[in-house]
Amino acid sequence: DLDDWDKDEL
Amino acid sequence: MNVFRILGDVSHLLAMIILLLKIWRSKSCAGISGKSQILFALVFTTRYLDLLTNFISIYNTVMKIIFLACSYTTVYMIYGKYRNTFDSENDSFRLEFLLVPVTGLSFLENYNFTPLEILWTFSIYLESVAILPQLFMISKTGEAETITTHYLFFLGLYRTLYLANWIWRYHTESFYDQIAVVSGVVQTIFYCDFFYLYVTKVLKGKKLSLP
Repeated sequence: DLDDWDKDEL
Repeated sequence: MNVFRILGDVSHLLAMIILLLKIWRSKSCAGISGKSQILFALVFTTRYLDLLTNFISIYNTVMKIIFLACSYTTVYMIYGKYRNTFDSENDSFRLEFLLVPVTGLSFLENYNFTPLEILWTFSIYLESVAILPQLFMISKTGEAETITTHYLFFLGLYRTLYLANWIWRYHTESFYDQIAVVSGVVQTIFYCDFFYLYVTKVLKGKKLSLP
């Protein structure tokens, strides 16, 4: 689910 | 954002700038594996598709765009502008040996069976092995220019700092990304041998050459 997208690292 | 993470990102950026400067100033990409650079461009492309779907932060967006730009410029330098200096003979690693297992694994072992998530997983797995064509090239020719070793050093340093970042985040935020951490450990291991040669030879002013 795109709302749960939590990838803040590069 | 902790100090290990920011230093890791800076090292990563520095590595890419060092590589571009080497090519640009010497007008040559001798000793550089074009295949590794294509893999890195593929890594950034498949990982940063979320630029189009999710906004995380200004920092995140700007860094992603810079990484993509550096990566594609490097590929263009090798296969376009300075292709005459590219040593394709020694860049002979078979990419299918990496791409086939990495593609398979990203379909099997991911957080969510959605296109964006599978592509993100693919990028994480691929990044962990993307440097292998470069290391293979060095082992084949038996040497590397000092500036190329600086590039590899900062790339390896970035990996190591990201490990420290994950340990920090695990203790402070209980954050734990299994796919990223396992792949990150694998990737860092590939640099250990190189780190040893870098410290024992390059930092003492010698050229990196293998016996």
